[in-house]
Parts: sequence; C-alpha cells; structure tokens
Amino acid sequence: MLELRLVQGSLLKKVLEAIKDLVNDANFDCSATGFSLQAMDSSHVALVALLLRNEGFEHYRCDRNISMGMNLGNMNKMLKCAGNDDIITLKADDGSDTVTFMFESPNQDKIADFEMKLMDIDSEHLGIPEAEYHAIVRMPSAEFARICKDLSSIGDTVVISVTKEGVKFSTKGDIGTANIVCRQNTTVDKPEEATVIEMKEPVSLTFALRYMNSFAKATPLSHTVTISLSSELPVVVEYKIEDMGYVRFYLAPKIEE
Amino acid sequence: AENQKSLTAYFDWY
Repeated sequence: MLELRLVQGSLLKKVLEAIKDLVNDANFDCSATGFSLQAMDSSHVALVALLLRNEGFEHYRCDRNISMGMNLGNMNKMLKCAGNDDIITLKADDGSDTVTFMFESPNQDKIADFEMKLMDIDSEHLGIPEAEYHAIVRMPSAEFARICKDLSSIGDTVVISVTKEGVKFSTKGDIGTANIVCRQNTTVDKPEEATVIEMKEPVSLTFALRYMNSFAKATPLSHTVTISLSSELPVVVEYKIEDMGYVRFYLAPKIEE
Repeated sequence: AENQKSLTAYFDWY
C-alpha cells in the first residue's frame, strides 16, 4: 500500500514540467525514506535525479519498496488537471498496475481522482559517486535560465569557465560570439539573489545549450541553482526543493575541439 | 554529435 499526500501539490506539477521533455518513461521509486527517480535521456548524455523526502509529505505511507514505471507525458497530462492550490495524493495498492492521483481543492469542495496505467520499464541505474568539485557556483535560477536562453539564440554550445574573476558563460555561432561574466555578489538584499562562487581550481567545460535550456525548466522549483563543475566529471545542475529534496541534472561535457 | 561524451563514460551501471 502506497499513499503519499502532498499539500503543496503544485510542487509535483512543477517537477513534471521540469523533467518531462528530457525523459519519456521513468521508474518512480518509493521507499520508507522518500519518493525518488533516476532517469537518463534517450541519448545517455543527461540524467535527472529527483528526491522528495518523506518528511515533506503531510501523510507518507509506503509499506514496501516499490518501483512504479510511468510515462512522464501521460503523468503530466494528469497532473495538469490539478489546480495549483490543490492537495495531491498518490495512491497505489500492492501489485496493482495502476496509480491513482487524487486532487483536493483547498476548501475540500472538489475532489477528483485520476487513475493512470503503470508500465514495465527496465530498471537501470547509474552509480553516481560522491565527488569533490573544482568549482561550485550558486546563483539566482532565473538569471541562469536567462543566460542559457540568450546564448542559445547565438550558438549551440556554452563554455562555462570559473576563474577567480567569476563565472563566464560563452558561446559562438554563425552570427558572432557572446560572453556573459557573473561575478561573486553577496551584497544583496535577499540571500537568494546572491551569486556565490567557491573555487578550488579554475575549470572550463563545454556543454550543449539544448540540455541546459531543458534543465532551466526547473526554475519555478527554486530561487537558486547550484552548478558544480569538475574537469573530470559531468556538470551537476541542482535545484533544491525547499524542505523536501532536490532535482539534479547531470550533463556530460563536449570534448574540446 | 561525435564530440559529445556519454554519461556512461563517467558512471557505472548497477
């Protein structure tokens, strides 16, 4: 028996909006500690890892570990039918091949349930070791989204370079080049508006902007984004979900030409 | 693209 009641149902709606274009089908893994997902895009270049911890749910019952295969496009269709203020409850019986999404309006005057068929998906996970990163940049998520969008009108790839001067996002294309430098800035009114750069050593890596723009669809989940870079590792672009967990995107770099 | 690395070059399946 599985029953997860999320008062802030809009969170789940935002999670689906963030990941549905990157991954078509995925297993949601449910255990006593939380609701999670790990899935790669079809070309094995990018990976999304989601964690929603049990304590973030108003009611969390998961009697045994289960893995529920879902088509994210179909799941998104169902979640779009929930209002932004609705409470969302996920329910599944042991051995069932369906999951039920229940939507309750805040004043309880409308209750809807949508039952979705589950699917069998080969469960393949990647082991992601804990790593030390050369540089970690924390910045406003809207700023990062803006930069990726702006650069993608000029070029297809972004070079992200961290030096003691700041973090530089560069691209080049047929019409020209663009460089955007963000310096550390902690003298802001609100902590979420700060740009904080922790650098152990300079690092410069090239990534496909198409994926970065896809990751930026998670912007509504968090005011800030954390970008962790190391020359030997895929970049990690993390959106923390307040009091609950995170959505992390991993992206393999392009090889410098 | 040929110069795009795969995640599986960095992480192992389990």
